[in-house]
Amino acid sequence: YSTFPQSPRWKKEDVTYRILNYTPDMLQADVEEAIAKAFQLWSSVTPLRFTRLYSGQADIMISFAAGFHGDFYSFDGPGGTLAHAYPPSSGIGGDAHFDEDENWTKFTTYNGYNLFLVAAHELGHSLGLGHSNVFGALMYPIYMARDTRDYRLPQDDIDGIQALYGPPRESSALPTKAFHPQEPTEMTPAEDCDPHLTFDAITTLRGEILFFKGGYVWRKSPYFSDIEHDTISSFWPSLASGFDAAYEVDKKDRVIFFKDDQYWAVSGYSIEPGFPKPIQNLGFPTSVGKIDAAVHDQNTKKTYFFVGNRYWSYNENTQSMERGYPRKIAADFQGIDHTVDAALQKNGHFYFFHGSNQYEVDIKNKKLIRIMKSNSWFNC
Amino acid sequence: FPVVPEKEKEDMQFAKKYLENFYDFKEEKNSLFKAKNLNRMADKIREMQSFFGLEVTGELNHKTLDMMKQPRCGIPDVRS
Repeated sequence: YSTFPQSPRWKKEDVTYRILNYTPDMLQADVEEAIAKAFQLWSSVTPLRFTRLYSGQADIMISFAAGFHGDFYSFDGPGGTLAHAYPPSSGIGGDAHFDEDENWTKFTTYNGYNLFLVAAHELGHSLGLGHSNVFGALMYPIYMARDTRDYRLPQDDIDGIQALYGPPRESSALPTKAFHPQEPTEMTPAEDCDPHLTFDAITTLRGEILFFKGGYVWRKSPYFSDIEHDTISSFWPSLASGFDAAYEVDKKDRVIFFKDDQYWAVSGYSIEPGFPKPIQNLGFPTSVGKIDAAVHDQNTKKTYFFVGNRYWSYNENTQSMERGYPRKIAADFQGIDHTVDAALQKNGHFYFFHGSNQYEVDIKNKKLIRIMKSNSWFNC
Repeated sequence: FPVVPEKEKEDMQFAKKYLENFYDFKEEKNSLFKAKNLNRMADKIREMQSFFGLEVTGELNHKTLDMMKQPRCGIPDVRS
């Protein structure tokens, strides 16, 4: 690895960034995700924390431009130079410029350049790294298409960036706050078998069960025995700050995430185009600012949304709220006399989570069967 | 095959620009220093070949030119 002469670096751990404009080659959400994921790569191996700004002057200003674009290094049309970035300092220092004459893509096929890979390289410069002559290093000067899904930073790049900033703080590798920077994200994961464990949201996903709390997710999978614990940003970098509710429509291979008054549809790792959308699109009145929990009944194709002590029923076939709702939860679900933090359908039952307890309910007659600890799924 | 002189000239131009951009090559504008320029350019080609692990010959051979044409980052590999 190498650094710039005199090894300029940011003299703080909280670094801000702002996306000034977008390439027409990609969806905005995909550009934001690529950039957030690129920052997360560097924050996961250093004490650095990155916060996205939406106006004003940020440390790292990110933009797309072609040819001459106001600095001394004009771009050269398709191919050749793809992008450049400036080492840490005030003004243009830290800024990253991407050549709009290239074809930018979120894929790693050969008809375009993967924005995440190029952005991760350029942000290395924005943090003070020069080029590396280690073939395969991220800071190698020449673009190399590679699989980006579980991309891990090569050791040479880790050595370089830690020579400038040291390793992450003890507590945890802080996920990139790519969304809602003013909202605190859980900084340290709770213990799997803590009897007081509570969850923000729960959903199935392709046969697995995902339990969300703050910026973390527990994965219970039929494909491996133990419970996996990850940061949400390692699956969906631009949704790092967590969710209020989530549910899967398995026939469509689609999971819907809710945060405040917005919702996202994802299929596997990918956020579907055009999201986030306002929850009012689903038929909620403007008086509803967020939802507590959601669960989809795969048999009836109805989705139940829980808000306070009431719930709605949404018809996935007609994509509309059913008439006669909202109704009182306690009126229809015997024994559920409180709000619902998270909800799950599994093995023909509903599981309603409230604090550190979960309530198993028979779906057909909506009768309470038994009460268990919320983390009973973790084989404690 | 014999390289068409025009093509050779083009390649030399391209390589000079590349070395100026990324290897801090500065050409003496005064044509009296032609020989000196060629030596200096050969030195910079050697520096670039060494960085990319190519055989260090100082000559603008096919492999070196091919590496120069790869899509890349606009930041120099070496700086004064």
